[in-house]
Amino acid sequence: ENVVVRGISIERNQAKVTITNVPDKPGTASRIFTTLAEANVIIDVIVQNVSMSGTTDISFTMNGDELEKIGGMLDAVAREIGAGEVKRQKGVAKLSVVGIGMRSHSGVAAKLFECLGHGGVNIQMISTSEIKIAVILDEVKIESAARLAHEAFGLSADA
Amino acid sequence: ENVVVRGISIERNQAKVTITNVPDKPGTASRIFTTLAEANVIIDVIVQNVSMSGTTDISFTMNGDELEKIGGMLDAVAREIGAGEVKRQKGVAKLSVVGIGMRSHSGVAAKLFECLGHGGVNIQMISTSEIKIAVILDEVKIESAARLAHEAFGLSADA
Ligand SMILES: C[C@@H](O)[C@H](N)C(=O)O
Ligand SMILES: C[C@@H](O)[C@H](N)C(=O)O
Repeated sequence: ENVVVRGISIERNQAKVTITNVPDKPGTASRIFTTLAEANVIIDVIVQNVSMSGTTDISFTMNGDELEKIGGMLDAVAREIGAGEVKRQKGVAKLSVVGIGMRSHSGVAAKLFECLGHGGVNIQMISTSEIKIAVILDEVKIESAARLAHEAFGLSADA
Repeated sequence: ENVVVRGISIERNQAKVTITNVPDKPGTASRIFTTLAEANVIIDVIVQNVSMSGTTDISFTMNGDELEKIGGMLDAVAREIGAGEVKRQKGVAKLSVVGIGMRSHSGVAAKLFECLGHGGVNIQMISTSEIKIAVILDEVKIESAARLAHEAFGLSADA
């Protein structure tokens, strides 16, 4: 399959929110995101990995300036559904490799993770699709990460 | 922001692979995906959530028929990087809601999770972008999930 990397896009000033230990049964994710939708919270990436012993974490990212909009609404939902603590952290950024045909993208993902790894940039979250590989990392590393990614993919600085 | 849901796409016969307890420091993700890329393994979704106490799980999905291609290569990498056990499971499917402008998609995500929750379909993994909300679920539930999603989004059965 032809893989074409078109460019790197970054988004600064993001916050990550994690609802920990969400019971892994139908309906819990719905409660969380219905609450956010009703409050008109704009969210970006949603990530949930598999549960290991009946619970899992659900995280999402959003604009750091919007974080106050959430207030305590998720803490209330977390209690309602029997989840654990809600964690919030500002000062993260998203870097995405955008392309087409990345379904066979273990090579593209490998290249991105490798350049970041060699550059000492820690990857906090990963979420991918056929056209985008997105990683969340510490905002202080975003310029360095963008430079590393441009070099790794042979892109000019404005790609 | 105008959100337009264009359709539902499903992919059956998927497998999920999880490398558990991956040390959350630069370079570990790179080792895993470089190994997969060198073996020409085609992967679909990659999901990694935040680490809680220095380690996190990294999961990916792939065509169920390709699972044997992985053999023991990830177990070797896991040992090398100090990760935990590698888990594999066939019999999952991916359902995606495809659209545009889903950046403000807490509403679209909420609607998808809600119809699945009400229908008793458990969501095993979540990975999203502005144009796609993908969930991984048990393959035996995929027809039911697709029907529920089409109804929830007011789409004809072939959308
Ligand atoms: C954890 C959460 O996604 C749950 N499995 C649900 O289906 O709502
Ligand atoms: C866990 C893994 O993603 C690690 N943080 C890395 O950067 O490679």
